[in-house]
Amino acid sequence: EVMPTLDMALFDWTDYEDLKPEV
Amino acid sequence: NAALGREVLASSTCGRPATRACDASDPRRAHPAALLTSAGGPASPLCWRSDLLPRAPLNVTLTVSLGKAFELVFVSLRFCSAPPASVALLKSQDHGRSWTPLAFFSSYCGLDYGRLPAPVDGLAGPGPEALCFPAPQAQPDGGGLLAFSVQDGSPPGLDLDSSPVLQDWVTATDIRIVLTRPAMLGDTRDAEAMVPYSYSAMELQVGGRCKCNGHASRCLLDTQGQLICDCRHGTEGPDCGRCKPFYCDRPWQRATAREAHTCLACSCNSHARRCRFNMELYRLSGRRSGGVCLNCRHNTAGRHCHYCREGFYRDPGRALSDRHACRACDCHPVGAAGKTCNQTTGQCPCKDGVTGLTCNRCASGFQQSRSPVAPCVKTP
Repeated sequence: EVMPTLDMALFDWTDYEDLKPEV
Repeated sequence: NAALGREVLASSTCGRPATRACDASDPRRAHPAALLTSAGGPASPLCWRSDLLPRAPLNVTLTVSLGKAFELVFVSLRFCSAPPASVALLKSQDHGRSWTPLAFFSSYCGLDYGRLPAPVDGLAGPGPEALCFPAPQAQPDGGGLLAFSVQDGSPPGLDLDSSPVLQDWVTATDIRIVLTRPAMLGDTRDAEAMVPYSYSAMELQVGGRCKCNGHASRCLLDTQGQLICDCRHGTEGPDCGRCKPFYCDRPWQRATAREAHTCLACSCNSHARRCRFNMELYRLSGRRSGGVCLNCRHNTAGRHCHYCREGFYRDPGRALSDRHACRACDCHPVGAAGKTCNQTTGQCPCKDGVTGLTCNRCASGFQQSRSPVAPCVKTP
């Protein structure tokens, strides 16, 4: 089974703003 | 003849001011030092002549620059008049900055040079040295020949290939002949005995070969007109005396008849243009390789640019020398626990529940969460 790639839009960065990668 | 065509500097030459016998401004009556090394040779009737030397010191020096280092075989000077009673022969290895004696020729070794006459039964010491030989004899034609062979000051049995001392002994960039005492005058400290005198010679020869340390078979004139070796074996310099910049995998050595001692190029897999030599690594390798590549490009690293730098991994489908041999890890910014992948496989370190070479997918039995800290959670 091939899983879909992680969807960056689904992540909630509210508590992790400092970890958010630059796009 | 390394002196052929080279300029000779004489500390004294007749004709300035002009006399009846010598006029520097009249080619028919001039006796310049250039005659000593011109192609005319002994067939030429013209001689260099010093000024009249009425009183001590009667030293006159003849200096010829060879333009580069030569390995001497002999030096000779043919006199037009009776040869001097004392002559010192010097060499320079640094283009005239310093001088060392090669030999002395005198009937007064102790008086003129503070030396004992050369022993007739060979050298006392183990290495070459400047000895004091008898002064050249006058020939029936009134002239005379000063002749010196490098063997004259060197113990028998020394081999040029294997003896650095002998290599040093025969190496010269310049030759200087100091005519110290005229013939016939005896002890020139006796003012009563002195009469005006001049030295006169016709041909100066410096037998030798262009010194290239065994790494060239010919010498050429460069764009500035300087004589240089046509270096091979990965060497460079006027005398092939050093390795070319990228050829430093082992130390420079003089070539011998048996071994070329080629300077070897560093092994950098086409990823570096410069390298340096490390003696410790060379010793540790059993004296085989000491080159260390500098500024490895194309994301490579290591002494030979033989592995990928951090954040890159080897593409197994490309040769090590390929400029794309190292690929970026490209670890997923959320799914991977770091940015550095396995340099061989390219596998990034994945967080729990994450899989894939770059950690960009949830593993089987996991699903994506909204938390960037734990991007994949077990499927309920």
